Amino acid sequence: MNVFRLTGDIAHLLAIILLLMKIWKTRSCAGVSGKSQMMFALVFTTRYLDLITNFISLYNTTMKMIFIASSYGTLYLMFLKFRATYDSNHDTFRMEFLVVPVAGLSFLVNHDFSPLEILWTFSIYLESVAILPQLFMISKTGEAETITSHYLFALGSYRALYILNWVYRFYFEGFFDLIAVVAGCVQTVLYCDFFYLYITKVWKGKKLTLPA
Amino acid sequence: EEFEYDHDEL
Repeated sequence: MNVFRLTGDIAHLLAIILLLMKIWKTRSCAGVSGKSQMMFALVFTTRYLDLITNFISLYNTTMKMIFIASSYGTLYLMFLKFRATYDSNHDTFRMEFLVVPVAGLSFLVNHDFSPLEILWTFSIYLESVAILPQLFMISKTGEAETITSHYLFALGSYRALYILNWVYRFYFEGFFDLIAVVAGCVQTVLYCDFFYLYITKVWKGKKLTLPA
Repeated sequence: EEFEYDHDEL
């Protein structure tokens, strides 16, 4: 564990808490993509199957359980409790355009052709693009609530911090996982446009709106 | 060489 990985995990946790808080406090999931959230639940489910087979540490197990539980909690709030507020008209990104190619790629490019490893690879690839429906939704509506933009900033920062963690681990531990690194870089690049808008608008106290 | 599962990150 190094400082980049720890702050990355904290940013990830913070993002999830921010999203749950937004939905709970406003009693609304308006502006949140249910498709991105469904894919995140799928990401955590397929990646953390190793909870059953491998024990790494109490920290690792606890975080995994929190991530899985919170992702299903978010789905419960979005699709059951506050279903009436779900903005499905703007959530039109086609999930199969991501899930199908990602599933194909995880069969073709992986570290080992075994069920658990293919599912892990699938989760890494899917996570890298799972935010696209959310970003697409913002581009359609042209704006995001400030709390939603904080959520996205924390969520994007998490993988960016993981990249620093991988650089650190490469130099100091000789650790290098090509699949995670490439997918993590793709994931971070997808946020760059959002990061720019967030820093130039939200940090100056304005609402996140897209240029016309 | 046998594959060793070692995903210790989240």
